[in-house]
Order: sequence, then structure tokens, then C-alpha cells
Amino acid sequence: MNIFRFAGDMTHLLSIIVLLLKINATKSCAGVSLKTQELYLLVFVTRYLDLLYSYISLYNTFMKLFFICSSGCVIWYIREHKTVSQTYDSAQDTFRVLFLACPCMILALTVNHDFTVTEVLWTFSIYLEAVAILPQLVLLQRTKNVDTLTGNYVFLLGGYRALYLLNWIYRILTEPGYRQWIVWISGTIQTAIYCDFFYYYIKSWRNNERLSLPS
Amino acid sequence: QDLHDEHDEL
Repeated sequence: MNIFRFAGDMTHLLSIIVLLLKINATKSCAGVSLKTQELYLLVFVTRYLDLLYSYISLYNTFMKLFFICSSGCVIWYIREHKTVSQTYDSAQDTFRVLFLACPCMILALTVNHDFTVTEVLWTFSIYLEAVAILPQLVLLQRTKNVDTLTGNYVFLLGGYRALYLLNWIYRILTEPGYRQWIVWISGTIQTAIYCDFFYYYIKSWRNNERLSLPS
Repeated sequence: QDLHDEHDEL
């Protein structure tokens, strides 16, 4: 594991901690998309099925369990928590997730390495992760004056993807025969989706203003 | 082996 991959994972971990902190400290999930969180839970559950039959390292196992549990925890807060659930604005969070999940499943059934249940589900999770942030970005666009922690959460999530790009470049240069086209192409699309957000995030940060995305 | 390597990332 190289430094970019590790930094990427830590940024991913931090983004989730920031999100949980925001929800727990403010007892509010304003500006957080339940749809995106549910998509992430689906991504993690379909990707980490290998927890049941393959072991890579204690690090990997811990991170996989953390990602599954933490997204489950965020969903629980938004849906079930007495005070937090009242701050969820379902009227704004209207993205049709089936429009994302169905094409990803069709693509996973068509373009994959191996036509087995676990491999197709793994491929599905790679495709779905690439677009799972879209409901969150749409919600941010509808929210005037995004609160700082929610903005930081999305920024860290995007940062994690950018670090994974560097990780792949490093691996291409140092590991002979290393290639994974499905992951590279999906990951590049996933990172590109954040470009617009990055632009406005950095602009608002430099001008010392609250973040608000133009609609 | 190839397939296994591809799944070493999170």
C-alpha cells in the first residue's frame, strides 16, 4: 500500500467522521442527502461481500466494516433518531435513485471480468459509487448557504477520490502488469463529478464566504 | 490471482 492510497482511505474515514460529528453535535441532518447515504450503504454491502470468504489484511477488514457500519449509522440517524429525523427535508431530496442503480446494474451485467454473482455485484458497486454522490450534490445546489461541515464532508469525499487517482498513477509506475480498467474509468468519472463542487468550495473558502452552489 | 489483486483496494 502506497502513501496515496493510505491518505485516500484516511480522508474517506475522516469525511464520514465529520458527517457523523455534524449530525450528532448539531442534532440536525439539514443538507445531508439520505438517498446518497442509502446508495453508499448499497455500494459497501455489495462490494464487501468478500468479507465472508476472503481475507486480505486486518486493515482492509476493519475499514470495510467501518464503512458499512458508519453509513448504516448515518441512515439510522436520518430515518429513526427522534430529533435528527425531524430535520430531514425529504421534499428537497427527491433524486430518483433507481435511475442510477438500474443502469449501473445493467452495465455490471454487461461489462465485468467474470460472470459470477459476487463479481457482478462487486462491479455494480464500482459503477454505483461513481455516481452515488449526485443526489447529495443536487441537494447542496438547492440549499442556499450550505453549512460548513456538510461542505467539508463533500470536499473530503472528493479529496479521497483524487488521492485514489494518484494511487493508481503510482501503482502504474511501480507495479509491472498492474491494470484495472473498470476501476480506473469509473474512478475518473467519479472524481470528475466533483470538479464543479471543488471550484465553488475553494472559491468560497478563499473569499471567506459561506458555500452556495449556483443552480 | 489477477482478480484477487484488483480487489485489494477499498
